[in-house]
Amino acid sequence: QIPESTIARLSIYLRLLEELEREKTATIRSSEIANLSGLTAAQVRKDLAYFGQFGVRGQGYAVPLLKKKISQTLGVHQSCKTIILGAGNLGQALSSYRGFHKEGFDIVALFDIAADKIKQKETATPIYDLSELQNFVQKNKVGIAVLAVPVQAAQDAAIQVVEAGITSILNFAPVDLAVPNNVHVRNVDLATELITLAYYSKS
Amino acid sequence: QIPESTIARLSIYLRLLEELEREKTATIRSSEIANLSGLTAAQVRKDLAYFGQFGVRGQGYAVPLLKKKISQTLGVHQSCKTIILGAGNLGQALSSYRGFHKEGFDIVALFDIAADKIKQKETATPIYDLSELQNFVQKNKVGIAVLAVPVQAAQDAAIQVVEAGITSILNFAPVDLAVPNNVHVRNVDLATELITLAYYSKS
Ligand SMILES: NC(=O)c1ccc[n+]([C@@H]2O[C@H](COP(=O)([O-])OP(=O)(O)OC[C@H]3O[C@@H](n4cnc5c(N)ncnc54)[C@H](O)[C@@H]3O)[C@@H](O)[C@H]2O)c1
Ligand SMILES: NC(=O)c1ccc[n+]([C@@H]2O[C@H](COP(=O)([O-])OP(=O)(O)OC[C@H]3O[C@@H](n4cnc5c(N)ncnc54)[C@H](O)[C@@H]3O)[C@@H](O)[C@H]2O)c1
Repeated sequence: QIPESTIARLSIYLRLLEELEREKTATIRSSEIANLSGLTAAQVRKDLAYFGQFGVRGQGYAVPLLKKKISQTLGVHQSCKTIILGAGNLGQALSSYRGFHKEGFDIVALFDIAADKIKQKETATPIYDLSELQNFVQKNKVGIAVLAVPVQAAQDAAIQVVEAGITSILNFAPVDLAVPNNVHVRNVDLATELITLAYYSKS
Repeated sequence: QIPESTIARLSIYLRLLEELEREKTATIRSSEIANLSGLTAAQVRKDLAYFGQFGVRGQGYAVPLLKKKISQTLGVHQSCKTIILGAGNLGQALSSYRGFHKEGFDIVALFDIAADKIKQKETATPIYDLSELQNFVQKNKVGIAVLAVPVQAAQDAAIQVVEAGITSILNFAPVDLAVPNNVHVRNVDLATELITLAYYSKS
């Protein structure tokens, strides 16, 4: 099994390689990938070693070949059904974003507990009552659940999603979720991003 | 100058140390921090070495001491005025989020180009015309600009923000921004998060 932190860095290397290919760069060394992505060369080599040996000692990696190998490993253009729990400010903003569809992610439904949010006809994507979650996930092969619920509801929501059979969670609530080992959680922590930026605006 | 990727990882170490302090853990080694955050021990040691030597060889770091040092370095809890460019789905969701205020980030204004979005009275946070950006930033010591504009407008928006004197940008548009060396850009790439999760839901 490839560690999740390695898979996340692969997406970053892939975007980098797409840019290099546009600029017609033929080869790149792990130290150059490291500089461009703010990592150590050892980290880059360790990540790429999971996929076999494509580097040529002394010359680096062939850009088109490495790009193709990473795209295949990530399975980038296979579509994946996604649901969102929490149809509040963030949940609705995410559901209306056409950019996810372009990357192969279809947001097929939202779930909420507030009666005023549950609408199955007016919004582009239907909003169901949370009690319909298990049923919906079993009927429609859902791959990913996004949690856009209040922080105190996040752990319960994660348990319900896992019980419905989903093993991939994108979590926006600023809390560490306790889930079984086979479940992968990615946390988007916008406060951490702002804290990092504030360091520079203050110094 | 401490590299930005190191500063971003410090926020992650800080959250980890806050959790360890809650669990009454007294010391921790760089290899344990590495395991808990999906990094190499070499990366953790390299990051922490920027702030002096607090580890005790063979015992690791004292949790309360390391936590205090990182909080001070990051300047958490000093307030920082933030503006948002783009008062669409994402911009409005971000501006209504009370969690930013808790971390010391005050969203003081939004800016847009569409007449139907510009409202200075009805919404909690005023929405100004983009032409007022320079004026507003100079009058109100703004620290951070968030870009929630369409991808084709992002580079222009970045240039306008930098010309107004802001050097910290949180960018949601899936595009690499070209900015001067003294400007720090953090990209939130939700598509990369979903691609990483999709890898596990497919395999
Ligand atoms: N809005 C942002 O920009 C932003 C930024 C960073 C993080 N977050 C985080 O994202 C989450 C959502 O934020 P928001 O601003 O959209 O909040 P919100 O209050 O606008 O929306 C939350 C929604 O979740 C629903 N809900 C509550 N419990 C639920 C449950 N058990 N199952 C399903 N739905 C449930 C509520 O009825 C509500 O509609 C929060 O955890 C917040 O900390 C939001
Ligand atoms: N909505 C999401 O969940 C989401 C997710 C990931 C990424 N993004 C990215 O975030 C950005 C915003 O997405 P959205 O869904 O809010 O789009 P949106 O179309 O709802 O909002 C964009 C807003 O920006 C305004 N605008 C256009 N040019 C501008 C300029 N030069 N200066 C100031 N305002 C300008 C528009 O008038 C509009 O109000 C996009 O780049 C998108 O790719 C959004």
